Amino acid sequence: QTRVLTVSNQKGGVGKTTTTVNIAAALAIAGLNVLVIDIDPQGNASTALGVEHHADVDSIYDVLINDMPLGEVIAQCPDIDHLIVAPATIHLAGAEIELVSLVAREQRLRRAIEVYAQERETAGLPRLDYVFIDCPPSLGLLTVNAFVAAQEVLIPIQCEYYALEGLSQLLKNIEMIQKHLNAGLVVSTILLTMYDGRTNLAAQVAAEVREHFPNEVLSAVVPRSVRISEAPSYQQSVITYDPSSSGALSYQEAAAEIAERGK
Amino acid sequence: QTRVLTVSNQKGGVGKTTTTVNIAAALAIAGLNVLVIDIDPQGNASTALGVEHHADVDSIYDVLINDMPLGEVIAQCPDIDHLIVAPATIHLAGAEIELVSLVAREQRLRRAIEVYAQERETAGLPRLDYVFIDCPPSLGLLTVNAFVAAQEVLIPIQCEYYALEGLSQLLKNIEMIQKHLNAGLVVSTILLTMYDGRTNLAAQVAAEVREHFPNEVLSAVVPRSVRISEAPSYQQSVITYDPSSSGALSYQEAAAEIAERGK
Ligand SMILES: Nc1ncnc2c1ncn2[C@@H]1O[C@H](COP(=O)(O)OP(=O)(O)OP(=O)(O)O)[C@@H](O)[C@H]1O
Ligand SMILES: Nc1ncnc2c1ncn2[C@@H]1O[C@H](COP(=O)(O)OP(=O)(O)OP(=O)(O)O)[C@@H](O)[C@H]1O
Ligand SMILES: [Mg+2]
Ligand SMILES: [Mg+2]
Repeated sequence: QTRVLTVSNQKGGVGKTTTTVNIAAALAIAGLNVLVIDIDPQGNASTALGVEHHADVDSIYDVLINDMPLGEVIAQCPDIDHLIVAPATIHLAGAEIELVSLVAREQRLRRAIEVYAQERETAGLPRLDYVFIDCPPSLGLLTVNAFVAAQEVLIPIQCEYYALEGLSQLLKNIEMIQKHLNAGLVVSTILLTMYDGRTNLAAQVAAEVREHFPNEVLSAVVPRSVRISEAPSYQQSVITYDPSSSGALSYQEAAAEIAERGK
Repeated sequence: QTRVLTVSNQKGGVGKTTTTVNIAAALAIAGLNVLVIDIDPQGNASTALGVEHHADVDSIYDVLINDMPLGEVIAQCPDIDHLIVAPATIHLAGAEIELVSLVAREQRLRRAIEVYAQERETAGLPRLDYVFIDCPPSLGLLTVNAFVAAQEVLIPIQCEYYALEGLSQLLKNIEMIQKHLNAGLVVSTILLTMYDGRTNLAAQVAAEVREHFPNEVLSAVVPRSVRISEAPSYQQSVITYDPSSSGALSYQEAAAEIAERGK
């Protein structure tokens, strides 16, 4: 069964893209078939995975708004086998407003993924093991599409003060989705990111998150690490950029835990 | 003349709230009359400035959607004189979609500020010197309202790789606003934030931003500093939390430069 996870948190800069890119890379390097769908108009995941996403490239925008098949926009990640990417382009910035008046506006991504899975089967391609959807920092119709398409939500939480403030809003929105659009959606995974061991603040936030979500929080914690923030400037994940760094190891550990939980 | 600045950047976590709160605090402590308007549904600026913003509080949501006068939602910042705040509540999360079908949907914040300024004049209150609008990390109708209400845009740019990716999208959107909704809008100020002197990446990004925007970028640069990220957990700005820290001094310097440019 293909696991479809949406990586969401409307708080900005908490490590959604970094988590999507590095968990996907770690699983693909281990031999699993992984698709990353970038629905953030900024296209940071597309950049980090080295796939083109300038304005003339067919992208997830065309899939959501012009009914283009997902298979037609998917590109291979140049330096990781088994990892394919549906890129985001700048056109996606207008998609939220354009989606408002379309039919089945919340289901478009889910239907596109279902059709693509069928096509892979008919073409004799191996089944996808994982699909990760990188969301923008908002709770609009793009993120709603991701919540409807996914079975699981992976929430990265930065170990900073504001981290807990937006969480109740995010969980409320997920409840609404479960009630009206996708009853099977589950918050399966919470990952603590940018943990700076030198500060009390990080330890306090981490302790509070573990208390509220004992079952969902992974044991793996991603440290704040310069190597992680440098990797995207080389169009690489930290896993390929500096495999023995603390950042790479923590993402490898997190990927293993996610895979283990799905068994 | 009251200066109205919107603090915007759709990239998440770049220091929009931290910049709004600390520049506003520095100017108010210097004796200027400052209003902060929080239009981010997360309400981080409201938290950092110590004003209530739970679901039952009248907020900017009521101003934008229910035509409540701005003066009725404004609260005094408890530890800084001359600093008042229009808080955001969780209801604002639904405002983007609700605004789509309202009349004059892009002008609501501007009209509310104009009416409030009139009311202050009639009541014999001192004229506001500055209004800062803290935006969410998106380019939807809330941010559009801020762009229409403001004369200036202050863009915080994090000294990280993804910083430059979203910038062209932001500038394109501002051009659209200038063309159709607010011809007088100007990108007056760019502030480099979270500068980590230990990394080449920060220096490279800073150099590139200065090259592209020589006139807009302030000389003051805000360093990455734990004291800055700790201050909100005490409902304080770093200016009042630890006035002699590198973070507080850099925001004081940036505030002085902003004030100087406006002369
Ligand atoms: N563990 C880490 N250590 C150091 N830097 C990190 C770490 N994780 C992410 N970063 C950096 O922090 C910034 C924010 O991370 P990222 O872009 O992944 O967050 P995001 O939640 O996807 O942001 P947005 O809300 O804009 O989509 C990036 O510049 C990234 O390189
Ligand atoms: N100079 C700094 N040094 C260290 N930490 C900082 C600095 N500036 C901001 N932070 C911390 O980084 C995080 C992101 O900053 P902030 O919330 O101000 O960004 P934002 O752009 O307003 O985010 P959003 O996109 O969610 O609105 C916060 O936890 C904040 O405390
Ligand atoms: Mg991102
Ligand atoms: Mg903010």
